[in-house]
Amino acid sequence: VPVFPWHSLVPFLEPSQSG
Amino acid sequence: PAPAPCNPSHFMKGAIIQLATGELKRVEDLQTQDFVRSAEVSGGLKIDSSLVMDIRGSQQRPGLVSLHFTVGEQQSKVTIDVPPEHPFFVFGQGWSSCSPERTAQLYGLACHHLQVGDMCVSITLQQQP
Repeated sequence: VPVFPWHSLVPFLEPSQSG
Repeated sequence: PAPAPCNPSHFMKGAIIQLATGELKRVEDLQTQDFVRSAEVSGGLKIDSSLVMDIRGSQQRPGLVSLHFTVGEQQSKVTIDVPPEHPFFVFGQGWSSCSPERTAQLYGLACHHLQVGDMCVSITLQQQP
């Protein structure tokens, strides 16, 4: 049975982008 | 015929998820605290709150949805294009997508309807002091 890491479920959003 | 979507199987109901604490849970059983605790013990990753500001059809990529977020304390604006069935985890609510019907069809995962004003769990790199 494959096991997936928790952080693969939520988006990685980089807050340092300006805008 | 609908094109075969990229189905990340970690969103399939019953998928086994390993938390940073080592604990195993099914994807449909995850709660806000599981993400918060995992980030705390992970070292290097941080949970951010990403507020949904706008949801509209993608201009560049038909069939996808553009989600506009303001992310974290800095309220940085970030836009991502995702398939409408892509689930996001909303604080205090759980899995939510733009099309809960498609999410249920493709993944078997029960979702709320993602709406403007929802606060989603996202991760970022922890700032080094």
